[in-house]
Amino acid sequence: KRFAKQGEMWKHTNLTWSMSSRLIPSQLNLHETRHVLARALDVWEQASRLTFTEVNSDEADIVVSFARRNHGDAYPFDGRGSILAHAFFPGSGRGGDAHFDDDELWLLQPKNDDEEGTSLFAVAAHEFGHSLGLSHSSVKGALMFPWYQGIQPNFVLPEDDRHGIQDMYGPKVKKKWADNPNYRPIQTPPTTTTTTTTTTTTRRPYIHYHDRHHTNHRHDYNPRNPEKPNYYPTPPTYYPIPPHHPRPTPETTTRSVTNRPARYPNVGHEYPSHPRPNYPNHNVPKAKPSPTVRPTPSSDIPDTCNTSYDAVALIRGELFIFKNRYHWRIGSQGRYPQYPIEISRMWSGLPKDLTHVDAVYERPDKKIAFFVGRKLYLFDSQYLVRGYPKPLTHLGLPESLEKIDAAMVWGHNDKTYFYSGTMYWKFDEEEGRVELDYPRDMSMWKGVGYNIDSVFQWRDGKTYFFKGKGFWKFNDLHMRVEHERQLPSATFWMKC
Amino acid sequence: APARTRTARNTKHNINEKTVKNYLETFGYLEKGQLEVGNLLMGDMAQSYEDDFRIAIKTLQQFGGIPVTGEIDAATKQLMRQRRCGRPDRELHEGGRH
Repeated sequence: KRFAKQGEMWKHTNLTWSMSSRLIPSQLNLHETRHVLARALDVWEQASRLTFTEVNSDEADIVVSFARRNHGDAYPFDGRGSILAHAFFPGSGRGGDAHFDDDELWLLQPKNDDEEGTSLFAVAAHEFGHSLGLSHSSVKGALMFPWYQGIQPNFVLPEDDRHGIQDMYGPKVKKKWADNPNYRPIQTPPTTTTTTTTTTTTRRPYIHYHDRHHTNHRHDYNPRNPEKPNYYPTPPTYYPIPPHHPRPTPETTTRSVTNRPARYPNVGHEYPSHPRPNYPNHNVPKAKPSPTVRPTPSSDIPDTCNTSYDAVALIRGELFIFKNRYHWRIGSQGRYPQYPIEISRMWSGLPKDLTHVDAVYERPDKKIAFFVGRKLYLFDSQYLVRGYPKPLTHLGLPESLEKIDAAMVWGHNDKTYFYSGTMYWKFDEEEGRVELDYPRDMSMWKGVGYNIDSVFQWRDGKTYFFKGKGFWKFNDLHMRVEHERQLPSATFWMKC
Repeated sequence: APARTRTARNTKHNINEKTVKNYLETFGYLEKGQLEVGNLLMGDMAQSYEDDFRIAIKTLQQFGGIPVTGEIDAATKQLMRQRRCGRPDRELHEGGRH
């Protein structure tokens, strides 16, 4: 055992942290800095019972600040010298706090060999070890070794450090369904017939975390007055079937099959007469009456309850899900019947031989961007904007890029992000070009992996990543998925 | 004259020693202020200070994973120039709490 415990430790394990309201980094993007710090804390969270929650208060357990030279404690910094940072052991007041030398050249991304600078992630992970009660270790390679050693991109907490933190706070407990406060095991109805009258066993299905705080009304974005959402009587709150639930027996599924149209209605068919919610001044693009030509029903019509998605986007407050040549539309009353319909019926400016779209998002200026292969099609409502389509290079994306997998305006910072393969870009809507120090590795978006299908920000302000037939809800603060395992898209988004 | 020469010699030696002394004190290898006392010491006391200083150097070298010589050699100077955490390696300042 070479690690060193200092003595003090936190009496609670659900620790809070914050950026100092006064001493913030002068050379760094504050938002990206917070993500790096959250990832550095996550190093310790993954190895122990500790959890870290960012708060907006200088009363947090761990307050992080960037300062220069003498900054009010006994450990003055030395300019761009050998001392990089220090932190205080657990305790009240400044206990737990971490101070970084603002004169240093901090790097927020893994650096190239010839690049000067110091990895903020590496130093922060070390300093937070002190904030938790660990002293320096003389084991070379240990995170708590006093001298800066840089850090590997696929960093894993070294054994000496892991032993140290687990010696103090215990190992991480694998979360079980039963630990989830909202978890309600399904009561399977008794199989034996009973002669006496019995109260029917009310199944208390698992309340989806998404609905955990549902008021007894469902409210939706009200474009006329965003402050005053539309209230509708709550349809039965949606309960997905947790993965372990026994598959419904065949007879219980015939009903849902008959509910679906026997076959895709003729496109010459009058526009569906279903009662549309009235959007008085809502320039929701109207589907154009379809051409009189009756296309033969096509084999690429996706199965609503059993498909992946090419793109998902919130457009004018309604959810549009794209697959092959078709799309579904989900408004405040749920999924529009008679869908999916061809994408080209809504946006006729797309290529006639369209087979699918790669990514879609509604820009801050309310124009709708479609990425198809190497081209961007920009629509003002359902009209193609003059001069489009344009090549991806017009946005500053590399010539070699074949396609965009996903695009979104991230609710966390209102910035636009494009994703493709293992990389992602931040796009400057004013400049109309991707920012210079991109692309970056997708691993920043912890838990979603590479080659995603789509991403968007739902009305609840949360970010959802889609891949295959499932999705993850993303924790913007921790920069990681809320739950390791995907949830099935069909049950949650298509209400199958 | 001897004092001046000694001081001159010490000044050169002290610059190395002074830098090293600051480093050793900053990172917990020497009690703060020990060197000032050390300079005023004569005879055995000076010798024991020398021992403390050597021991502190050796401890630093051992902690830093470099050859333990007790001398301020190139490896030690290199170690002292490396970027590092500002926290002491040994908590002497705080009453030696462990």
